[in-house]
Amino acid sequence: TTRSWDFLGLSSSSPSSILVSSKMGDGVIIGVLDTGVWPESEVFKDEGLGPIPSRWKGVCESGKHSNGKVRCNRKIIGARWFVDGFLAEYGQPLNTSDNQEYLSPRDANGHGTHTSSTAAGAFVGNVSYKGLASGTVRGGAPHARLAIYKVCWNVLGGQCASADILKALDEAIHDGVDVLSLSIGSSIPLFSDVDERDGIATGSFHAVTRGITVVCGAANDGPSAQTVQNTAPWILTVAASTIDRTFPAAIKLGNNKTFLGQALYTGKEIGFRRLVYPEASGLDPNSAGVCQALSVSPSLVAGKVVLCFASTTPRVSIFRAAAVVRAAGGVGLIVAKNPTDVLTSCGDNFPCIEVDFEIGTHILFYIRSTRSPEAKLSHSKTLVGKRTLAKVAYFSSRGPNSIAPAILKPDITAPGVNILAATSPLDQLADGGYVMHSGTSMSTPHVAGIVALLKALHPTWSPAAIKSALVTTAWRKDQSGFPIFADGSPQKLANPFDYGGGIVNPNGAADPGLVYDMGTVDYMHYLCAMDYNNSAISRLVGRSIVCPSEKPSLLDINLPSITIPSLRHSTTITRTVTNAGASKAIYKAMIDSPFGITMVLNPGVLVFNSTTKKISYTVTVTTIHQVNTGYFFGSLTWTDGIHNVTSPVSVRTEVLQSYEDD
Amino acid sequence: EGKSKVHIVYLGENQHNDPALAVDYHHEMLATVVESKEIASDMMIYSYKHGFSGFAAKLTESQAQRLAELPGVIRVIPNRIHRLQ
Repeated sequence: TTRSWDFLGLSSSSPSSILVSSKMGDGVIIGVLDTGVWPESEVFKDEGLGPIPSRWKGVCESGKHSNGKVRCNRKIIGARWFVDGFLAEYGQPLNTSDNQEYLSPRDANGHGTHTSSTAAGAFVGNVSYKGLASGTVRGGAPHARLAIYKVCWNVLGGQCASADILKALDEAIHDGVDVLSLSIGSSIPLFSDVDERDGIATGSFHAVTRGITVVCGAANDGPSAQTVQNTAPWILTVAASTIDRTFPAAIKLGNNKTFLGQALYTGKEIGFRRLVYPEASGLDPNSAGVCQALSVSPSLVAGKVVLCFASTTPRVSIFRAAAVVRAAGGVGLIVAKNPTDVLTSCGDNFPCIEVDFEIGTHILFYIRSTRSPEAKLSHSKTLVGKRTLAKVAYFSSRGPNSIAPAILKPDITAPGVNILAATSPLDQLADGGYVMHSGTSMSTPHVAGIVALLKALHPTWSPAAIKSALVTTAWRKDQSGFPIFADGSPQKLANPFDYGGGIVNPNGAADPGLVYDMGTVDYMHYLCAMDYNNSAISRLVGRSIVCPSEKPSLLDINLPSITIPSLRHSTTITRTVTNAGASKAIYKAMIDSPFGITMVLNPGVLVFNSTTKKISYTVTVTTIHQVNTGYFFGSLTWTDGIHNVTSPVSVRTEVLQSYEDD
Repeated sequence: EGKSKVHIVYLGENQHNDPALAVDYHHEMLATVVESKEIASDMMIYSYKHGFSGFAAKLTESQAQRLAELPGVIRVIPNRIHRLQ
């Protein structure tokens, strides 16, 4: 977070930032369901915070054992833990043979401390990770309060039972939180939106109908399509992007050529050393140089720099290869791999520099063509600013939504790569109480913090209005007008299935112009359209519901996006916009139709005044394609000259029934 | 049949203004499929009583099936594990 908030336009030094106008989220309570919190971290100091909001009804449970006790303050106003569902499944006592854990809200894992400090941590200056990424860490809403619900336990990397998650959501609704942040997911295939095995969709439905925005991660199963999780339309689902910061490290070869890789290496420069690539004899000379299968003897690599190529699971490969090279006396490692954004220190500051296959191949050709190849490895530097483009992260899960493809997911994208934030001192990667982590776990609390700022500015906005404001104002281009890319194989221009509306633009969302609002009735419309039965829907919403005999269309859910997964000839969809700006306003449409698709609006102009605050319009979408196509993308923007209210549009033509994801 | 596993019995929107009444209702409902209220109390893990209604309890498959057939029960579903992202 030493850079991510500046990247998003929420610099504390900018007077026009909503950080100032929202009083840094003062008065808003963010509930975080995660691995707990390390309350003594400086990021949770409560200096300058006023009294705890009077509506707060939560509690601070200190825990059973003296070493795990937690004390709250005016920043962490609530802390609870829910383990019974987990223990009933796994047996007691908690098996923490691999990792320490506390039966209290105290965070042994570090993940919950990272996410909660990202959402609402206080300003702490002069923080870095081993000298890299230095600056001031803070949360998105530094004056918001935190309510900690520990539901994930430090077993096998962090596990959480749906019974515990549901209990935490039930209590959080009672306690009076305004925003909920859940960096938790499950696995594909998904359970339905009304299936409690999901644990999140059902509980969050009840939270959202009470005005609580629920922010969840999209998951880390990208870049494959249809991997996005937490897809219910009432959830705000967050993808992950890089920011305008990199950590280049130079590799200088004996032929005087220099290549730049990326690393988290802050040790001394490794002067010119012999450079080796473990080449096998026989039919497959490359087999010995595969990172994940690296097996090198001290006689081959002692005192040398090793090059290897990672073909699969790069992160595991790098750790393993670094350990092997180090054990054999090697002094450095160059890893050639597919671009994956995420960087991790190779332990004890061992120099392992990551390059792409192109650079790796150049280095290999140099080794193969030189009698005594040499390389010099520099330590990493922190490069920040406009010349570094943000991209959708390689790992970030992608749409379309596998439950309801007409509901665009993810909704929005936020920084989630190499994010420096507070952690537990027990985190083995920690440096002085801080660590760099990557994942949609990290992008989720960024959005939760921004939602807290919006809640402080607009306390009456519904969760759907907040989502709409975020989606329709998001960035699809960088400051210089350059489009945003999505990392994958190969890298490509990002589309709504990569980033939803785009990269979150907090200052834009504070003044969106128009919003696509929704309430319980709209969610019932969705549930009817999904063929859930009347009695289940009635119980869910707490009153008798009879779905209309003519099934509603998913395409008419009042979302700030338009996604048509199966267009044959022509279809007409309806949207209703609510004026969230000055009462007198005239909006005109700008259409960027997907390739081969025509979009006709009625009306083409929206006129708002003191009596007309909501206007419905229709869009008739027609395809000229005569074959089944993939998705084509476009946008629909309503503009009054000041605000641009942009909906992402995704359309797939299907003249024949789809038999697979074509 | 013999092995109990954590199940979530989901009843939808909370129909009780008083959380204590919701808890009593959950115990009574569970007691209808076990021998007594005392056993029901031992099996109960959580009552969901504020934002929505339901409970989590350790149930055998046949107990889960019988609960699922009671009026007012939307679903009875096994607990499952989520992971950090």
